[in-house]
Amino acid sequence: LGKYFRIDTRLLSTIEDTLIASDLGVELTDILIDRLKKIDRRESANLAEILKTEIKSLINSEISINETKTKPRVILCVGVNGTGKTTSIGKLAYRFRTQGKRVMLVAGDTFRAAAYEQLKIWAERSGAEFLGNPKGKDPSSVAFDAIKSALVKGHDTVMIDTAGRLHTKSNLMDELAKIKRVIAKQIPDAPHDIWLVLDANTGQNGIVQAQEFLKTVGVTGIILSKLDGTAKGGAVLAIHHKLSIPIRYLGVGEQIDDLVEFDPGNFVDALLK
Amino acid sequence: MLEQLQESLGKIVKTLRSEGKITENNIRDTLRSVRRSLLEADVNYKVVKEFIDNVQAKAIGITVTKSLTPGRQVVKIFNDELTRLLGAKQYHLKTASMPPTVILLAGLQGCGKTTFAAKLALMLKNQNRKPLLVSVDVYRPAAMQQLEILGKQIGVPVFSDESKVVKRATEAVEFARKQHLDTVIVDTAGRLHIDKEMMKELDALKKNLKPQNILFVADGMTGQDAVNTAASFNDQLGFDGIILTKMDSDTRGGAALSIVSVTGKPIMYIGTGEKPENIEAFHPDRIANRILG
Ligand SMILES: Nc1nc2c(ncn2[C@@H]2O[C@H](COP(=O)(O)OP(=O)(O)OP(=O)(O)O)[C@@H](O)[C@H]2O)c(=O)[nH]1
Ligand SMILES: Nc1nc2c(ncn2[C@@H]2O[C@H](COP(=O)(O)OP(=O)(O)OP(=O)(O)O)[C@@H](O)[C@H]2O)c(=O)[nH]1
Ligand SMILES: [Mg+2]
Ligand SMILES: [Mg+2]
Repeated sequence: LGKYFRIDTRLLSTIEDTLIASDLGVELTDILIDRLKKIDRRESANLAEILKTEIKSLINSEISINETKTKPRVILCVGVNGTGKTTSIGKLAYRFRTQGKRVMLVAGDTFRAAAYEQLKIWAERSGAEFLGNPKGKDPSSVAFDAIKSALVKGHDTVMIDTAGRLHTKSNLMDELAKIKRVIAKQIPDAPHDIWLVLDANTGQNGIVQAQEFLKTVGVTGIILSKLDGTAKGGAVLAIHHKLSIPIRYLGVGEQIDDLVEFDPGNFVDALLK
Repeated sequence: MLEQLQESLGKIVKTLRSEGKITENNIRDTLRSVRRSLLEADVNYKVVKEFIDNVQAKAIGITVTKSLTPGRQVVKIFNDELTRLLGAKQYHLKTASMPPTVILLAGLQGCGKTTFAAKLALMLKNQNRKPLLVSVDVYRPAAMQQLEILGKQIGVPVFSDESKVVKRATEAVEFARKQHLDTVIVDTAGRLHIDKEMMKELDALKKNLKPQNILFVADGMTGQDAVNTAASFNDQLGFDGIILTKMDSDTRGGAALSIVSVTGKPIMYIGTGEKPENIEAFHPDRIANRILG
């Protein structure tokens, strides 16, 4: 395209700042800016819409979200420290309960102070059954006991909370792999979902987190928490673009109903506001 | 292969011959890659721009050391300048003229305040101080219990009376005074800087406690938004020092530069793990190296 017909570079630079400020990262921002560079100048009035379309096109809504029909459906929640795993499990339990499901929450965090007590309160709030071992040391044995119990009692959904862990700690990542193996031994194909909880405030390290958790245990979905703050959570787009992991839910507050299903259109609109 | 080698050698020789001084031209590529590296490290883009402009202004006209290329020289200047910026100010905990000293912790949800409260308490205990912990997080399920458990683990008393936030904190101070405990560490609930009611609560705590120290706890893996939250907490509450947590991860830690740059406040300690012992003094040169990658 001739130089005089391309979008004004200052406009592109403003857009670039917006994307970087939203934590999309340099790599994904470059990809998007390169696409915009190819646009005819006469389209500049539509630039906001074009940008929205381009970002939305990055989100592959075709990735099959196969919700297992087996009972119980086992969901493992993982992620680094403090991202909102325990709280998100409480919100999800409430959501599934409103869908008429019988839910069991499992205190798989046997390490952190008051983790058991914290999840127990969420189970009470959401009307889910609770299983844990207040003196428990081994998350794999807690998971084992929970699945055994859920199979007997006929729960629809079992959600297993795990301790926050840095992907750089190999012993902790090994522990997670073991929890998965123990679950799989009891129910083939389980856990049916492994959801990585990411904090919307997290920058580029979120991409590394997703890569490592994907490599160690597999990740079937992402929950992006704390979107009620001012962070845009753009790193989740870079993760989705690189690793094709579906974005399932968004955490938008600390209350039990502060969870919404991910909608690409709404997410992109909020991103560019 | 040989052509490439000859071409790059030619470039270097040409650059060294041309003037032996740093010019805009001979560091253009280096500036671009430093910018990219800082953004990848999560330094806020406005902070990056300002930082690069300042360093560039400082660097232009400097004579290049014989053993370095202009590019390498400017990277060294960046490292030195980043170290200088990060370490420019230092903050040491102030003690009250009349004990107890009060330390108030604040920050976003999940950044590591409660864990840091225990780390700080253990550190003070090992310095032969007599700390008292109190959590005024009446919101998060089992938050107060979490601090009680940590207190037991490190052998530091935890005040657990009264359920109203401000009263609980002031009673803790009163308890410390009566029991001759010299420092009260107040752990608060995580909150958003845009939550008016919760920021009002912090203000009420500040007015009633008149803490000698207010520390802003921030997650080391925070991205671009670090400038917004830090500036907002500093504008609304005002803090004396910064704690950067979870630095045992492989996060580059660019939030450190963002927060220091936008608030002018110094980083005091970093969290390097989940245990009460995992607190370290802040070393600007190490963090500078890490951010620059
Ligand atoms: N504002 C906001 N806060 C949230 C959200 N989700 C979780 N939180 C808060 O974030 C903090 C940490 O949440 P947790 O559920 O304990 O996080 P976690 O990942 O289980 O933490 P660890 O188990 O210690 O790794 C709590 O204060 C929650 O209330 C959200 O969507 N919005
Ligand atoms: N690896 C690592 N984990 C940390 C560090 N500091 C805190 N954590 C972990 O981060 C998670 C959150 O810590 P908390 O102390 O509960 O955070 P908080 O700020 O009090 O959370 P809220 O009260 O909910 O806002 C826990 O799993 C801690 O063990 C650190 O320096 N390194
Ligand atoms: Mg948890
Ligand atoms: Mg806390």
